[in-house]
Amino acid sequence: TSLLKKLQKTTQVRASLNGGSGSSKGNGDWFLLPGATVATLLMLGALHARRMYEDMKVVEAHEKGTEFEFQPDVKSTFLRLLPLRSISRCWGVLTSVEIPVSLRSHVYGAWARAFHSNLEEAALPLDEYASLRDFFVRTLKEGSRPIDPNPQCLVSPVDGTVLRFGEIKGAGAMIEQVKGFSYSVFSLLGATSFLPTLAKGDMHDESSEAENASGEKSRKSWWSISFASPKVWNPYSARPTKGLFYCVIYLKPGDYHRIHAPADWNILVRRHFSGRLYPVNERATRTIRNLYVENERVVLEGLWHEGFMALAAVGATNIGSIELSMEPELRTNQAKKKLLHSERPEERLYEPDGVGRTLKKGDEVAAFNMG
Amino acid sequence: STVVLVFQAPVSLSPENGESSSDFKFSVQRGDRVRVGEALGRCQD
Repeated sequence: TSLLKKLQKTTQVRASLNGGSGSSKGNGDWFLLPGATVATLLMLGALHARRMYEDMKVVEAHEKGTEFEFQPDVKSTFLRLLPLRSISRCWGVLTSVEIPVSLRSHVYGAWARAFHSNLEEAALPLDEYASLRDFFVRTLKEGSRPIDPNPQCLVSPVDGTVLRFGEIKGAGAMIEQVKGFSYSVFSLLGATSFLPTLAKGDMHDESSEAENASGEKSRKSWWSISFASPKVWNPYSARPTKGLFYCVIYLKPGDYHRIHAPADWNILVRRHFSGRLYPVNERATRTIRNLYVENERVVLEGLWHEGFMALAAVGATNIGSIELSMEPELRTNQAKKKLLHSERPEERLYEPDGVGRTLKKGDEVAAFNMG
Repeated sequence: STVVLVFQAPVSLSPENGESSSDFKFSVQRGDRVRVGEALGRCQD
């Protein structure tokens, strides 16, 4: 109110300086624009302050060891109504616009300050990234990410924050999204996954029932033969001495967005699920049901020296597309051509003889891209 | 964006009660920042 009063006083002072009749109408118009701008700025400021306050509460809760429970809200319901895939693609187009060379270092510098990126690691000088999209998927200088050489260790495939990890036990084969809500690992990886489990038939939850059509049966048996024939891995004989583990890592906008092999890995299958593109931040994990199962994702499945290994790269609104190094022709986050969205993923078997694509620990696998 | 890693690793079965204990030990904690190439966990020899 005081700000508005000050603005009003300024308007009156200017009117008296201008003098003469007829200036009052012009002054009223002059007042409208700054008034709207101030109101918008105030609203944005308030929203930002609220966001910061909520983030602070989350950090404090983590420090205290308290955990937020799953709690859907109006905002998450509203997100379902938005055309997030189209918004994501528009964002991709916007960020692909070439930035003038003179502005590049300023724009990327601002991005780095906002999202805490380390510009010194970038492989190229900032001027050489033509657009924000190019800058976002930048590679790093040689040696920036030393790979742990211990053959018994599994390394992080990405830069990010560890959200969850643990062992998958029980007939449900569930992964906890957040306290109070879990999703089936088969829903994440696909019903045709060769995940070694105790009784696969018992593990399908309701969401994966749709994928378990009768037509799948013949294909599954073919897959079983294909996987078993190299004599690399037999899930049923290995069952007594192998456990299943998972790790969920969240990448913030400022993080390095390329994915690397977590171990020496033979990738046999790629599965692309064309889904929604909800945000995947901390708030979204505790308000949106089946977040990782509903979002667009690429799943890579194969073998490492201890058995099965799968990696699901889950997209988000701002980072909607995933590019594979071994399959550059794969396109994700495309406009849907069909009115009815099919839940069935698009699969590709790498080398039908079961050899797959061999990667060394630390080799680049994929990249997340804007839009 | 998020990455979910699902993998097999060794577990030991107790000969007495048949309960399993993990031979794979995670070396990270929830909320930890990790970078490419840093160990997430190790299989014990």
